[in-house]
Amino acid sequence: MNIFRLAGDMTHLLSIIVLLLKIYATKSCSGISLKTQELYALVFLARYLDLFTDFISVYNTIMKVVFIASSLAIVWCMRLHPLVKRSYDKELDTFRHYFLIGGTFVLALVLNEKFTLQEILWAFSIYLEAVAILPQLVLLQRSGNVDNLTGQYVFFLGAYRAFYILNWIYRYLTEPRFTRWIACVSGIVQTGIYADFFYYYFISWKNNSKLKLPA
Amino acid sequence: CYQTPPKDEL
Repeated sequence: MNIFRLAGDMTHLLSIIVLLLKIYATKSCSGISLKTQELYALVFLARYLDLFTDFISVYNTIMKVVFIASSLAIVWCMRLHPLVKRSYDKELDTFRHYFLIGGTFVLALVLNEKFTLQEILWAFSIYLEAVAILPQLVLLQRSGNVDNLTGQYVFFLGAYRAFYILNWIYRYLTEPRFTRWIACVSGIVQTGIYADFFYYYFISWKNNSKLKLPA
Repeated sequence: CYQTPPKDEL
């Protein structure tokens, strides 16, 4: 474990806490894409299959349980909570995310570290996570005004993978034979997708104005 | 056969 990876995991955890805070404090999920939340639940379920088979550390196990439980809780909330589900922007959240699932699964069948179910699902989860934010970014562009908590949620979600890139560089320099090409290339693509969001987020922060993504 | 490194990252 290095400081970059710890910072990445804590930023990721913070993004989930901010999202939970927004939903519970405002009893609303307006501006949040249910499709992105479903994709994240799928990412964690596909990636943490080794939760019961490979014990890495207490920290690793606890974080996996927290990520799986929180992503499922958010999907449950947005689908079934009587008060929250009414504020879901169903007509704005129209990204065809099934194409993302299909495309990344086919890519995982072709590009993986080993042609076993667990490795294919792991690669699938890595590729899917890279594009999972797309429905959310499209929703933000359509809904125009972005409330602060939603903006912070997306910002921390993008920042965490940027920390992971620093972690991969650090591990590549300090550990012999450390290679994580699938995670690294996918992580760079993932962080790149946030680039324009980061730009508008920085502008809104500098001008102390409301975050607005151009349609 | 080739053993993939443990997935120690989240």
